Amino acid sequence: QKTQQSLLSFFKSP
Amino acid sequence: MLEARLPAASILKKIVESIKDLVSQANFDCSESGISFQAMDESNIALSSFLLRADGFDPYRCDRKLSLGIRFATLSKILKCAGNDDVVVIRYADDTDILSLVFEAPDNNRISEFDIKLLDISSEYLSIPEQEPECKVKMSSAEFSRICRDLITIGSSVVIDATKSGVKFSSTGDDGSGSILIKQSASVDGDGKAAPQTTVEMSEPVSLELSLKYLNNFTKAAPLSEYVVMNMTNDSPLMLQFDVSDIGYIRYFLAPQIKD
Repeated sequence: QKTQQSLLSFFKSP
Repeated sequence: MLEARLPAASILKKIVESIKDLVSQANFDCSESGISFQAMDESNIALSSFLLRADGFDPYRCDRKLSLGIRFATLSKILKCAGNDDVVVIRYADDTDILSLVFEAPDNNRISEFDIKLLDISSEYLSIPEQEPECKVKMSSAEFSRICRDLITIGSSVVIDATKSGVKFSSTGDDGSGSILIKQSASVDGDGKAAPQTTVEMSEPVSLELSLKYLNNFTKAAPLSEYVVMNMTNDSPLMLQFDVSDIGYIRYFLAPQIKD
């Protein structure tokens, strides 16, 4: 099983 | 106010075609330095961005920062009314909600003008960490498109393994598996012209698993550039860059998949 990660866990809102 | 004159409509057409299926609407941010854009898709998996530098337009005038909310489906339809070689003039007058696009045919005998209603969009800019990637691959954008198109017939994701000798794209599905290895090359074709080449610069071998649905969407930008650059770092999002001649770029970021 694979999980698609969200970009929000890498890039932060300023 | 904004007035920006782009020598060829084809550039803007290709940019919009390569974003409109990922993002339905977003702000075009205009400043003295040029026109830029950044937006994520609805599921927060991919981010698209572009920059067109002011010096790519002639003339370019923008006296204050503007955020112009655009619906891409509308812009795409209107750009279909422009010939590829038409000059495009983009105009915005302060305190209005209208963006004007003027298309001037090369012989100057046909001038069309379209107005688009602007949207009020609150955009949330993500800050993308500036880091040197562990691996940087430059390859033919047509080759990259072909690989993504071929492998989605096998599986829904691709594992990209980059080593000093080259880049391997592998996919596994219910019915089988496939892989394509692209070796590092610097070939010259029969005419003595440099053929698209693959280069790999790295500090670490990198392996990333990525959604082929998204990668296939990103390859819609391939007509803009002969090359694509992939910046990869283990356990980090992939960054794909297609240069827009020498006036800017379009970039895509895609979060990797992980094994449960």
